[in-house]
Amino acid sequence: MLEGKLEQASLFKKVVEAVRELVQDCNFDCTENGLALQAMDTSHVSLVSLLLTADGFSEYRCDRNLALGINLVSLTKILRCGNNEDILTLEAGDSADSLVVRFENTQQDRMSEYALKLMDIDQEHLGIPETEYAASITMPSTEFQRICRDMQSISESITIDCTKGGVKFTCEGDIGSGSVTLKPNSSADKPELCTKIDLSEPVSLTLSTKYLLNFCKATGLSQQVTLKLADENPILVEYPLSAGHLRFYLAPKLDE
Amino acid sequence: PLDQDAISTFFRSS
Repeated sequence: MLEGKLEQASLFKKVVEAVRELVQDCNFDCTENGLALQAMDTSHVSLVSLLLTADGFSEYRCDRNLALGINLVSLTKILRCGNNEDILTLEAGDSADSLVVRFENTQQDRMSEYALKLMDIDQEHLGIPETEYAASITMPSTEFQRICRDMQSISESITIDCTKGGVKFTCEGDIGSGSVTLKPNSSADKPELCTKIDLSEPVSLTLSTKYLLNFCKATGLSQQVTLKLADENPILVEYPLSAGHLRFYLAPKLDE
Repeated sequence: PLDQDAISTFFRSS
């Protein structure tokens, strides 16, 4: 059976909120190492990969691997019944047909319990190969969100060019064009505002603005985001969590 | 508009 307790419901609420537009039905794979989710979006151009490791839970127990088939729209409805600061417990028996979600307030004088019906989901699981990325950019997640938001009204695509000198986001649309260049910077007292570039060779990828902006729903989970790029490969957009990560992969647009 | 491949053309089924 699975029993996982999170000291703050907000983490789980935010994670589900961040992926629920891309993915509707998915399996939460529960193992002794933690909770994992891997799913493609409905149009199959992006992939979500979530890991909440066991040490991120204040209590965690999973003695047999379980795949919990969950409709994220329904899960969202149940998660909205709890407050962000509540203690959240997830519980499922080995052959359970529902996931029990329990909320307890910090004063410990209000307990609520909801059961979410589970589904049988036959999901294709993709193996993500080890990729040597040409560039890795770590930047404030709010900055990445702002760029995607600003460029959304101009173009359906954003081109990311990364060189040693900086990273340049460019868009071109019917009304005109735009670009934002960020140079590496460091600030010892505010590391969350730094932009860091690790580069082995210059790389350029063109990606769908709509999807990038969708990934930005995870902005509240982490102050920094890492973009990893390799030529003609999916971009990896990673939001680190205190124990685990939320990763998005997006296939690049290919020039004929 | 540019072509966009499915993500599964990059990642194999496991």
